[in-house]
Amino acid sequence: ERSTSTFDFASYHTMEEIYNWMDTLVQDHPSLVSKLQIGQSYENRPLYVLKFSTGGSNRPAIWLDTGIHSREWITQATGVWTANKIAEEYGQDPSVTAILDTMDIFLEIIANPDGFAFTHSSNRLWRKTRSLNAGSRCVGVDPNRNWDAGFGGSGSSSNPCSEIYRGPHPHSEREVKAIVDFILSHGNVKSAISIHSYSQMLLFPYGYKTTPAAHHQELNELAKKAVSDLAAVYGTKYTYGSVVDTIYPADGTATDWAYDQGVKYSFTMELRDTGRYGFLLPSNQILPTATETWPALLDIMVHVLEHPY
Amino acid sequence: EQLFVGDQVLRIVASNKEQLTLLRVLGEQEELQVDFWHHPTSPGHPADLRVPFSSLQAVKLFLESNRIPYRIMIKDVQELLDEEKKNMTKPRRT
Repeated sequence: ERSTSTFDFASYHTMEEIYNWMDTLVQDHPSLVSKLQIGQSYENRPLYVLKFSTGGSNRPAIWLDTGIHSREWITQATGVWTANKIAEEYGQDPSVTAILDTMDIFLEIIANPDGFAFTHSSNRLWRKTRSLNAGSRCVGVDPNRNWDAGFGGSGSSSNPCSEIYRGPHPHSEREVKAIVDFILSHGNVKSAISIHSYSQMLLFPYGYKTTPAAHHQELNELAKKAVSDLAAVYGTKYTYGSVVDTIYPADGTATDWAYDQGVKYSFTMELRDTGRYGFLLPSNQILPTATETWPALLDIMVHVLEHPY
Repeated sequence: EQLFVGDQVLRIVASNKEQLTLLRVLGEQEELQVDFWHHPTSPGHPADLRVPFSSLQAVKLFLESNRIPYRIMIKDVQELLDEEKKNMTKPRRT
């Protein structure tokens, strides 16, 4: 009989292995975890989301996604470990218990399944979706430049061959549209955290404009605490701040879109590495990366719980 | 399956805005097939560039002739990929 306890969290896995594991997580925690399908990818793969809920209806919710850039394998691996942690800690950890007694958590581990499958089968360094671009030999859209927030600005590209190609129009990508529709139809999402790699940063809006977000101060303070608690685990240093101040102008990003929709606690996390392995982080760094990320995620989730709006 | 034998990832630190612009121009040369793993953002901030083996000489010549400092972050991308694949199959076998 399969069980989550035999799953090797310290190894990278294929999509099939991750999807099978998700089913065992639901079986192991039937009163807490369920699996939803929020849509289909361009190549008609299911877009699965794990829902962690202790009941109620349309409770305030936290949205987490990993793997929207398919080559960032450390993020899907961290997503699996985090899903297991949430399930295991409910009823054990007072913070997790308090969060789930009041709120729901939605976690999409493989947000770009077509790209992820392609990294396993054909090109390990594939980042984008796998949609065909009319009139171009180049495939795919950057799913983190396709959101209707500053769409089309200089922080993305109109060239289908570019790694930051924005796509023909906002939400042209089914993988993006599915999240958009889910968050809009849910209507009570209070926090959205999109997990990427690499460069060890905790970022908040905006990327498409230099104007500080209305809640800049609060988000900055929260990010400061989160990166401090992350560093306390293994000393991994993160920088934090708004996207445009910390990295560069980036248009059409999920974090900006969520914030503009009223999801106040909207963050992008950029996990390890600092410039040794990049996207090819060895699997022996999966557990330390996921372990250090957890206190930062918990800080954000507890803050959301304690600051209802 | 696309292989990356001999491809390298260079960590490049532009010293000024002119060098940043040169880096961006380099990234747009489609024939070089380079891929920014980390885009150039501002002087002093590292940009990571994956360079196919076939373009390595041209790219390094360009950087050196423009005095843009760089170091080799990954000496052979395919070696890391082979290692990763080996580590993935090991647990399955056990």
